[in-house]
Amino acid sequence: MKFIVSVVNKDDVLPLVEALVTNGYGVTTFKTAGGFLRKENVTLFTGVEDEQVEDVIRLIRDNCHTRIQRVGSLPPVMESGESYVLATEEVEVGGAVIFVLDVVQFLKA
Amino acid sequence: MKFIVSVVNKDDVLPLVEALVTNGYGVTTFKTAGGFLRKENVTLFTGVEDEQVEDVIRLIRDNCHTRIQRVGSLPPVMESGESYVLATEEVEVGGAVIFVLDVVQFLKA
Amino acid sequence: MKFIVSVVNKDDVLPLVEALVTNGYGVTTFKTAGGFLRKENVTLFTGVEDEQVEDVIRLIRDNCHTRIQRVGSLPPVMESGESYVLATEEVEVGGAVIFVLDVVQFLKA
Ligand SMILES: Nc1ncnc2c1ncn2[C@@H]1O[C@@H]2COP(=O)(O)O[C@H]3[C@@H](O)[C@H](n4cnc5c(N)ncnc54)O[C@@H]3COP(=O)(O)O[C@H]2[C@H]1O
Ligand SMILES: Nc1ncnc2c1ncn2[C@@H]1O[C@@H]2COP(=O)(O)O[C@H]3[C@@H](O)[C@H](n4cnc5c(N)ncnc54)O[C@@H]3COP(=O)(O)O[C@H]2[C@H]1O
Ligand SMILES: Nc1ncnc2c1ncn2[C@@H]1O[C@@H]2COP(=O)(O)O[C@H]3[C@@H](O)[C@H](n4cnc5c(N)ncnc54)O[C@@H]3COP(=O)(O)O[C@H]2[C@H]1O
Repeated sequence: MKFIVSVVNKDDVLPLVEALVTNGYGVTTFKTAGGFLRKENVTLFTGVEDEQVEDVIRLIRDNCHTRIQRVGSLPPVMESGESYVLATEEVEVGGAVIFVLDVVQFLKA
Repeated sequence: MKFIVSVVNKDDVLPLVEALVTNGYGVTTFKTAGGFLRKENVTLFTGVEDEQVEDVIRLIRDNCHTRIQRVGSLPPVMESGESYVLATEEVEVGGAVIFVLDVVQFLKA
Repeated sequence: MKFIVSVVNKDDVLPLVEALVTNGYGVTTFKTAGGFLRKENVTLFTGVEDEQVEDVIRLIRDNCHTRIQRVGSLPPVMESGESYVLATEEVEVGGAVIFVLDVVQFLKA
């Protein structure tokens, strides 16, 4: 068995969870935050049989989309009265970041 | 060492955490949601020595109870004025869903 | 690749995340609670190459500090009118509790 941890964009969660459940997979979600953009995202974990890993990854790919997020950056110190054009930087946030871990034992108590 | 991840019903969390702590185990909890029922549940993780896994699983079994949850389902489209007896479906939600993962290194910084 | 799960004190999160991101590491955080003190803490996970594990642990050590927390305990039953000096116990809460798990597969979808 494998334990798949995926970090996804919060706008992709509903269609993704819908697709996983319709295909008979178990899934649990929780709210997280990214370290770089400090924005809310969502992490989900789903325990699946080894031969189902590829199918779950396909479902994640189909339901999660890459986005470009504009991140503004201000100079560290601004003199009063000084005008400044906000330098924005474009950061590409992936569809999903996926970690597959090995499960030693799975049970329902 | 093993890392035990358990998804439990929120009504079972307090007695379970109490039992784990009284038995000297470390435990961390966080709020999660199930993909199927879309209801709040709780996930906990506890790092234990290999020979303690069975004892922790026993404590989880003793403190988590299976429940039947009634889930209503409406037909996809309802004509106005049409009356409808809500078809409810009974879903059995387990006491706890448990994943045991292997820990390569454990330390307190 | 390794998946590092660390439970840290909420007052150490910002400097730690800052240090990880400045060093080019990916990190995701979420709110958790400790089983013993029942207080809010924060868990973070960061996926890194095997040879980066030591560096990440060093960053965690540098940014997380041990604290002494005073925990009051009342006797189980108090007679009315009885006065009681709250017995406090000092509990040392570590800088960080770290679990390193093995990653079988990592991908960005
Ligand atoms: N230290 C750094 N220096 C420069 N650019 C950086 C960076 N850390 C992240 N980025 C960029 O910013 C995007 C958002 O990162 P954030 O940390 O907010 O949100 C991240 C984070 O929550 C999680 N994540 C990504 N890699 C991770 C890792 N190795 N470990 C744990 N979580 C990770 O997935 C979310 C989306 O990541 P994604 O890679 O698609 O997209 C990332 C990446 O393009
Ligand atoms: N393989 C897995 N990976 C990750 N998390 C897992 C998992 N299996 C279970 N869980 C977590 O444990 C909760 C309880 O699952 P249980 O199997 O006892 O009870 C389940 C099961 O009886 C049923 N169920 C779940 N998914 C289903 C599906 N795709 N099709 C049909 N029934 C499903 O509905 C109950 C509630 O499910 P819900 O999703 O709300 O809540 C789930 C979910 O949060
Ligand atoms: N093996 C493990 N598995 C999963 N999570 C773990 C863990 N060990 C520690 N943690 C997490 O790390 C937090 C800090 O633990 P630390 O050992 O530094 O500091 C601990 C420790 O000094 C003490 N403590 C914890 N559990 C105890 C127990 N069963 N009996 C006696 N003292 C305990 O109380 C402090 C605060 O504990 P709290 O539970 O509030 O918060 C814990 C818990 O959220």
